[in-house]
Amino acid sequence: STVVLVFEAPHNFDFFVSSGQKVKVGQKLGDV
Amino acid sequence: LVDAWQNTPTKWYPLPIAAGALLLVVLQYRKKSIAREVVVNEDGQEIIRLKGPWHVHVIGALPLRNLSRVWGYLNSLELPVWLRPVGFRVYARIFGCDLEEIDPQDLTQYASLGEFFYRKLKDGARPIADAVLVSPADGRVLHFGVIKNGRIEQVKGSTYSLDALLGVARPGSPAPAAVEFPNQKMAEVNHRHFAEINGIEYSLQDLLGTSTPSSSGTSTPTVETSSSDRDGAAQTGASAKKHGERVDASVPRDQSTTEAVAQDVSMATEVGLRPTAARRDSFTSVRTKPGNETFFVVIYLAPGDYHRFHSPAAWVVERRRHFVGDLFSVSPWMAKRLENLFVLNERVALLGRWKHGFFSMVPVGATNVGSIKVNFDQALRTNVGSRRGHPVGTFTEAVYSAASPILNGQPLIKGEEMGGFCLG
Repeated sequence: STVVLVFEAPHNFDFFVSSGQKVKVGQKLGDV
Repeated sequence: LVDAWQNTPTKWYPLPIAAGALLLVVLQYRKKSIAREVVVNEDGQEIIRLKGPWHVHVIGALPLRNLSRVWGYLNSLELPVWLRPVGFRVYARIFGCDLEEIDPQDLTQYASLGEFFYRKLKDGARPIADAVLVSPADGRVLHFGVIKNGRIEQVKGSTYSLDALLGVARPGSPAPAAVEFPNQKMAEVNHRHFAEINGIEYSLQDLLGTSTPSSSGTSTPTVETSSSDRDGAAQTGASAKKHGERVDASVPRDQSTTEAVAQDVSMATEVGLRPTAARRDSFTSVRTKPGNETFFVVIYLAPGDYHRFHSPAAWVVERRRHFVGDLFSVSPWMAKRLENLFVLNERVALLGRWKHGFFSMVPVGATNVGSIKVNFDQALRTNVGSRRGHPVGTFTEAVYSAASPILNGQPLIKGEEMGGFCLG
């Protein structure tokens, strides 16, 4: 199963993950 | 053969550089032409087809939906109590589940593998980070980035259409057509448009397809439920679907109107949206703010992962679109080989808004986990019936306006449990 998020955010939105990284619920994905 | 294998001398000949270069050009051209190949119908709309190597077509020929349902049935069978701890420990060992964090920890209380698969976690097992966007699920980040030209990158070099994923139309694309299925009397809207994204200057009305009923000329009114008849929302929804109307699938709240309004206002503050009674038609006027971009992130849940999903942000879910589709595996192996995987598979697109504008979350099913649950949606039924009669790109839509009339949707706070994936 997969979850896809598509969202609008300001230009300065940054992801704090890398491809292939394991994540858990509530872990920081990105921030403005 | 043995003699020939052992004694035949190997002679190496230099390959002319021109031949090698030509081969590389041909391979590159072929790769690009496959990647860019977009099959359209007579209306210029993209037709999503199964594309990939031969083994993908072999898998595609299998009755995946039936297999998925059989798998779900087998895993719903009650296991003998003595077998449960041993069986679940073996499963946990193979797939890497952490049994220390599950609730309840007594493995005999999980009657079947399906129940264990949909296990809960202890309170506090997943602390919520202080950021605007957090992970909605346990899993592995497959891909993330900015959406360019309306295409989301599945893997390097392979993309799929954002329009097809969410069922949205963009400015410049033909007006969406409402398709009436005589057998089901269910209004489904075909949104298989493919058009270049027009920068960020598209209205949320177009993005979410809120103009569909009027633009198509077909009446698909929202089923409005007053506070007094919210208890019958599910029944109303089921009846309304048969008559081609849009369903309000909100879970009714057992509260007085005053309390509900106070809660909505409080929630609006938390979500970061201004509470207003006019939110119902806000998408006709709100535009994507200049300076914004559309981002995406794809998270893959492995079989051993905790399979409930939570709200990744504070947002309001206004509608869901259920796309009946195939149930291919969504493993990274398959994602590399099957183009349009996430558009072909059954999925539930939850559409709404957060403080920065448009927000959506799309749980995508797979062969082993074809059933998608959404806690606040009583009318949603996934992985039931046949895929026939549901062409790729069509969906059934429900709105959640009764959940919070002030916010015109289901408000969610960051980290709140939303639903999950079940076996089969």
